[in-house]
Amino acid sequence: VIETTDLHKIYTMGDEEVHALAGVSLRIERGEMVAIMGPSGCGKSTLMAILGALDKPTGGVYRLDGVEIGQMSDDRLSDIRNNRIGFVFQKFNLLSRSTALENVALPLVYAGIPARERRERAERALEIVDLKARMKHKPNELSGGQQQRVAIARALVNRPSIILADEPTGNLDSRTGEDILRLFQELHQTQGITLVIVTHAAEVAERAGRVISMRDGVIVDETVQTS
Amino acid sequence: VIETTDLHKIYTMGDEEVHALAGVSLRIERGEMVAIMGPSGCGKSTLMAILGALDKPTGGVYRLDGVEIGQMSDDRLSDIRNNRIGFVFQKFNLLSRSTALENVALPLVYAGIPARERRERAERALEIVDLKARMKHKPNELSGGQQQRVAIARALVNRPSIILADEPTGNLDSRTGEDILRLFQELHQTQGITLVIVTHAAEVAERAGRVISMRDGVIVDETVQTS
Ligand SMILES: Nc1ncnc2c1ncn2[C@@H]1O[C@H](COP(=O)(O)OP(=O)(O)OP(=O)(O)O)[C@@H](O)[C@H]1O
Ligand SMILES: Nc1ncnc2c1ncn2[C@@H]1O[C@H](COP(=O)(O)OP(=O)(O)OP(=O)(O)O)[C@@H](O)[C@H]1O
Ligand SMILES: [Mg+2]
Ligand SMILES: [Mg+2]
Repeated sequence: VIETTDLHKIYTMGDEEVHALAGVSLRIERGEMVAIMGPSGCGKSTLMAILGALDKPTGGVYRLDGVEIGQMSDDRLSDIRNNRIGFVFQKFNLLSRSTALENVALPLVYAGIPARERRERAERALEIVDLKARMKHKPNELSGGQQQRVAIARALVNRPSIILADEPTGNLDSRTGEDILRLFQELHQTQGITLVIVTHAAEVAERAGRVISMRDGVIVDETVQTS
Repeated sequence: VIETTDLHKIYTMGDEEVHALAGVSLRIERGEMVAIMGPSGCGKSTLMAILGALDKPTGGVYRLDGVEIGQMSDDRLSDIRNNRIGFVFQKFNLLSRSTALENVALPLVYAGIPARERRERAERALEIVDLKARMKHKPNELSGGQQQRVAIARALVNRPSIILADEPTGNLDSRTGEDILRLFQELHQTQGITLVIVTHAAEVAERAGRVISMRDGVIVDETVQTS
């Protein structure tokens, strides 16, 4: 379902060039659960942004369901970002003037869901990540791990078929992180969701069917695991 | 050096009261290395903000070097925050319009250090966290783990005698996280720095002399470890 061919991403700063991605080719099948690991700065978030149609590569091709992303209309891209893919950002990207509930409901606004159903579904998503008691808090009235869980709830609320999660447990204690992981695995097993998780944690990676390792903008290893 | 007696922190939101801290008493000796662990939302960052003189408790007393923080003048508090304590924030709190180098140099500006020495010391601090190649990048031109390391470098640059680090390795791969940990341990062992680290990672906590566990705004356990 996800296929990249020789992706490059170059940032130009004055006379300096940063090769964030230097030729990444990968293929993720529908319903797979894949972990991406690698040292700080090696290009994981850059790759995720391209997979999530949030950024364009400088070179190479990205095909989603066989269609080249670079050739899609803005409408189609928008639909993919809002309905097809759920994205958990490494830095959460919550709206600071909205409550947890409003933040989680936002993808439903874009999907044209009516207000009452939005509220019910957003409350349900917050309940699943154990945050219903904090749903009226704004992000600066939440702990780091609570903000991370709001970001996770928001990524799930539109029932996407692909979830891209960039370090979703980085700010969570092991028990809460375990709950989130079990939630992801359940979505994966019961609904066949395709799951790509960037993680630094071995305990997360070992639940994946495959672990892709990156270094300096390229893939250096792939390990198939049977859990 | 750090002593709290029955600290309380209550946030009032409309008719709801959140007891972020519900009676925290602890004592940290000069030169100790202490880890603080506990579930997401249990009060760790709230406690750290009070220890760092960045927030006031609603109740209870905090003594730093035997002097009650609540009775100190603004000048003295300012001096403590800028020169005595180095704080690594869970959300980094970098200035988005300044480069990594400028962000790291900021505490030196407050300390009245001249420009050339500021630049040399800030470069040195970035080198220590392996980020000299990125020193001209702004935060949004850095990866999550690189931003975290800039926050760490900034906390160290004024050579504080106390370091309060709120989840300093949450966004780092295990090798980079290990480098940071070894750096903290070295400062601890060679310079007798007092180190308080909030962490979710067992591999960080096991390097501490003592692990304090929190839950629902109180301390529930303390374990002394000999490493
Ligand atoms: N400004 C605020 N207004 C209301 N409640 C708040 C505010 N700031 C924090 N809280 C609440 O206080 C509690 C403690 O927050 P704190 O940030 O100290 O948790 P934490 O232990 O650091 O969690 P984490 O591991 O997720 O970072 C949380 O339940 C949070 O929702
Ligand atoms: N806008 C930008 N301009 C210049 N360089 C950038 C920009 N964004 C990212 N980079 C650089 O690209 C490289 C890859 O960044 P990326 O965020 O993908 O890393 P990462 O693997 O997610 O790291 P981490 O594990 O620390 O989150 C980094 O070295 C970073 O400094
Ligand atoms: Mg990243
Ligand atoms: Mg916290």
